[in-house]
Amino acid sequence: IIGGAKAKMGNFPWQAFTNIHGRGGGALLGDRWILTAAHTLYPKQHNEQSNASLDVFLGHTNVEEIMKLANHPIRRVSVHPDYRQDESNNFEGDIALLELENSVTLGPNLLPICLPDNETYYDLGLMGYVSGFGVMEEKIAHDLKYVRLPVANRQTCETWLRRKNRMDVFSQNMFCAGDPSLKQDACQGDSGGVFAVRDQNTDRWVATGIVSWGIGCSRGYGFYTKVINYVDWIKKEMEEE
Amino acid sequence: SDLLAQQLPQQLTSPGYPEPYHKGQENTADIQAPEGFAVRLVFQDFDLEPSQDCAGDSVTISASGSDPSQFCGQQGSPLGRPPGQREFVSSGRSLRLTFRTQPSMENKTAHLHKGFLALYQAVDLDECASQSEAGEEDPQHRCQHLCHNYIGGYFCSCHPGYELQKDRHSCQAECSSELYTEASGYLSSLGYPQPYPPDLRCNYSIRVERGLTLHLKFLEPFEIDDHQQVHCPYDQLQIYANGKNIGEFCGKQRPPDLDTSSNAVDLLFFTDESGDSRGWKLHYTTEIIKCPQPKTLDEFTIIQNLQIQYQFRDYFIATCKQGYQLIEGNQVLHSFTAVCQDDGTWHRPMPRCKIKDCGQPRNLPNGAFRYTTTMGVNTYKARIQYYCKEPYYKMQTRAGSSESEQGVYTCTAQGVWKNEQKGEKIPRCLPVCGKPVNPVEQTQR
Repeated sequence: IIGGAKAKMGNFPWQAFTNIHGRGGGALLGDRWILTAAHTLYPKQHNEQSNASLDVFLGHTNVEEIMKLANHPIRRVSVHPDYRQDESNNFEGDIALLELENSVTLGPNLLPICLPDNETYYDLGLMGYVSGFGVMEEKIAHDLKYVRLPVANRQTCETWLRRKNRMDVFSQNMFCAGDPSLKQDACQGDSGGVFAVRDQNTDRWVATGIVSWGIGCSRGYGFYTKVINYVDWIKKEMEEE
Repeated sequence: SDLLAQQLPQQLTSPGYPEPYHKGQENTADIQAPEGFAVRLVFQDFDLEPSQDCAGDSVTISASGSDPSQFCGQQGSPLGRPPGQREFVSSGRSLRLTFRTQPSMENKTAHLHKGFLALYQAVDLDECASQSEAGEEDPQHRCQHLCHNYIGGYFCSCHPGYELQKDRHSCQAECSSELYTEASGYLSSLGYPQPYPPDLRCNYSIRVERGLTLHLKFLEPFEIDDHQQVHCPYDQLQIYANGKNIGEFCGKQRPPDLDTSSNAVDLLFFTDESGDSRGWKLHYTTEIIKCPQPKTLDEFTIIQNLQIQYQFRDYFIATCKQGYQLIEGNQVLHSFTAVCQDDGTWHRPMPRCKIKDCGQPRNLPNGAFRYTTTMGVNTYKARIQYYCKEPYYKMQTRAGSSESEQGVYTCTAQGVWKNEQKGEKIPRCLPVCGKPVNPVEQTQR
């Protein structure tokens, strides 16, 4: 997380710390599912078949402490069928689910996040929180950091991308957040973590996006998987749980 | 001559009959009947010269065991002693007829008497009658008890309780295996009320259907040889019911009426070589066995269709009030039936009804329960309330029902915890999403 703050225990109780092909993040859904980005499991430009171990940790804001709380074995991995590992500039379908072998016991430091149910969560300027154990500037994080970012204008992000002569796919299943003028962003190691929005009506936190990709860190906009477009798939995978 | 009598009559005549007989002759005919028959002889024609006391011509008929009879003269004539229509039946198997004429110096034609024509035949000998006539003269050939004549013979039989011996005439007391199977009847010692015979070893068995009980009632007189000081030293009557001795009796005191509670009674009557007592007699009757009225052991047991009286083969069914279950020992019963046995007892004891216990309620993952009735009591009608560990979990509820309704479980009469809506399934505690206890707060403006 660039330009963020250190999270306190219980600020983001859904935050998972993964170590698969390097650091990554995720969010707890229910009591035995982890929502994450597909590319944390199958990174781009990493063609060989993945045999990496799936280490998932939950329940703390400190990397050393969270790892002491024991790894949660994974029963099943489900990657969205639209994800293309071999297309380095296409993060379409960058979403995956990890089913834990055992349900976790919820508590103040370990709670699930909700799924979105309407498009208002993607309104321009709506502020959301992105948290993660990824790099901050040039340092690796030891503690969970978070940053507060606004949902950006889709056309602006598109224009910004093309002006940089980037051919990366920015599809309707993604949204962008942040501001080139801000020195705040997610970065490597935050992938899979969620863009969380607090619903003022229900006073619930909702995972509207998944940290997916960006051009460098803190130099513009960040791109997120648009979770609402995948809710049906998620529910199907979770067997309507 | 020797003649054999047959069942069809045969003729016997004097020599030369019907021509006048010659004087000075003597002829004898021995008529023999087959075994079991006697000889019957009837004169059809009789014409002998009459004389004083038949000292002249005569026919003499003699049979063993009876005095000879002498006849002379003519049938229908007052002179001499003609036999008339009289039948002569031998007392034994044989009869002898002797025809004797006196020698005479007179002209043969002066005596024009034809002689006789007789018919003889074999007729059944009534040995029994002859025995009674004979009295005690020939005890070896006399039936000791009863005599039965038949054509050509006779046989002997004995009074009840006695057995015909090998000599086929004498009887000896036999009572070693007397069996009585009628529902009621009389039994008595041999000869009752006359003195019973010596050296008896009698066994009277009464066997009636299962489910009946035998009652014994002794009649007067009751008299079995006794001794003042020693209990039944000479003769005694032992009574067994179902193989168990229920009494030994002697003396002149009639035993009390006995309710044997059994369908199998044996009476053993032993006598010594002497004595002159008159014996005993009893009247036995039967009554169907009854079982005691079933009584519940607790207020929760119900006896279905309770009868006023239960007898052999009747049964009753016991059930429990709602919320209770049948217990026999430590065994839970699904049903209970007891049958009245032939000994008047129930084939199994009355069960108890124990309140249903639903056992410890199932643990609710990510939740717990509390008793809304007495804590720790899990019996019928006990009630608990499940709840989830809030705020992290919330009970899954159906539309229109509250969490408290969903979480209420009652111990039912079936012995299971049940919720009105969910049945036996326990509720689920679902994770609460998006509600951090300590959400991030922005303070700096």
